[in-house]
Amino acid sequence: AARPPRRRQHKKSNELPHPNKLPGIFDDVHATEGRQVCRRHELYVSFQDLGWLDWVIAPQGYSAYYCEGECAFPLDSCMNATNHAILQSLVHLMKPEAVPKACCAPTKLSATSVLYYDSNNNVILKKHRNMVVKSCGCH
Amino acid sequence: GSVLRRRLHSAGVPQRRLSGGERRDVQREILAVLGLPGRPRPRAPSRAPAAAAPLFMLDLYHAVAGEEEEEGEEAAVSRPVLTGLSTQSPPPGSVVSRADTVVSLVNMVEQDRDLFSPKPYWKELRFDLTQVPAGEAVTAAEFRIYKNRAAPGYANSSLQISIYEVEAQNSNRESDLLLLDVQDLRAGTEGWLVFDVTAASNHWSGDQKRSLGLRLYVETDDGHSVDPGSAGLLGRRGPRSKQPFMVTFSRASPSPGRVTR
Repeated sequence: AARPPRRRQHKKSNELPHPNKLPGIFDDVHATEGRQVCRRHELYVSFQDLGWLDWVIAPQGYSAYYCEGECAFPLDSCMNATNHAILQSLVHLMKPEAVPKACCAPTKLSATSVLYYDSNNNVILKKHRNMVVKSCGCH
Repeated sequence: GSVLRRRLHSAGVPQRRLSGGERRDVQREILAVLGLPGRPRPRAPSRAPAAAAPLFMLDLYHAVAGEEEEEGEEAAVSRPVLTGLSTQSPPPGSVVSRADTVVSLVNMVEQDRDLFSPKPYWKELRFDLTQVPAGEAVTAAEFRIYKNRAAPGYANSSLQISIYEVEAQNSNRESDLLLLDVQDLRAGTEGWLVFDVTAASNHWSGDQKRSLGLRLYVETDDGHSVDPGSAGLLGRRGPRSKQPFMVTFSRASPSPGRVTR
């Protein structure tokens, strides 16, 4: 079962004034209380459940993962945000109806290999690129 | 074998039941992502991994999968360490590069010119190449054949085994042959022999070449032709775990445009 989302503590940062403290502009900003930040989640693709183990030799399935979560200001360093995503989330604060938040999406994908029989009983090892999410980020 | 990852059951989230048609569409989509036109249906009971090729390929899979797990996308398939299941040596030299597809070919027709025929004796194996991916560049190809101890008559001699590609068969004269690889070994040698037949793959692209004839000649030091069977070379009549096969390594073109559907 998925772990209950951890409650986010506010980071105490002395150097930069907290956005909420800036007069006027960001008054109505609420930290993303209770909402999950952009991160990687478990997703297992099972060849067994698909009933394919009569021709797939290995693996029986693989962890593909997926990305989900908020890309809300301020974008923490762990959210792999592009510069553009940071700017977009700032503009979203000012014009939420006009400009959406940045998207939580894979920033690094890796390959997975499948070993299987073809219909002539040849054995084939095929590498499939971009099948596994290694990390997520805001784009 | 492979580690079974914890499967996530989203408790409380209603799981939509797919209709029959939707289930077929889902499977077709996943097969398309895997680059397969349809669901393979192997002939023989596919759960009998005692044949030589599957054992070798399973070893190669574990080496490659281990690399992918650790290093991620750019993992160079360095020379995999083949351990355990198959006692076969890894692909020769630095052959294993960053292959996208490795195909082991097991369908072949065997023909022998043996002791009951005029010399020189040979063994010829014609492989079906239709499973070699047409859209990929073959980076290496090997032929693997098992050798038992030679017949007693050759006990202490050295043998030279040459492998040729049968380029063209002629009705009234000897076939046109291209030398691919040569190995010198003791008659008493036992185990898998690996021949580099990459040179034969130059004209496999497209639909030109759908089968490949490989012909083996065996000679003693002083040039006497030896029947390959007497030299201990096993063909298709050998045990399943020692039957010959080919392995091709190919790489996709740099950016194969995904076909929009």
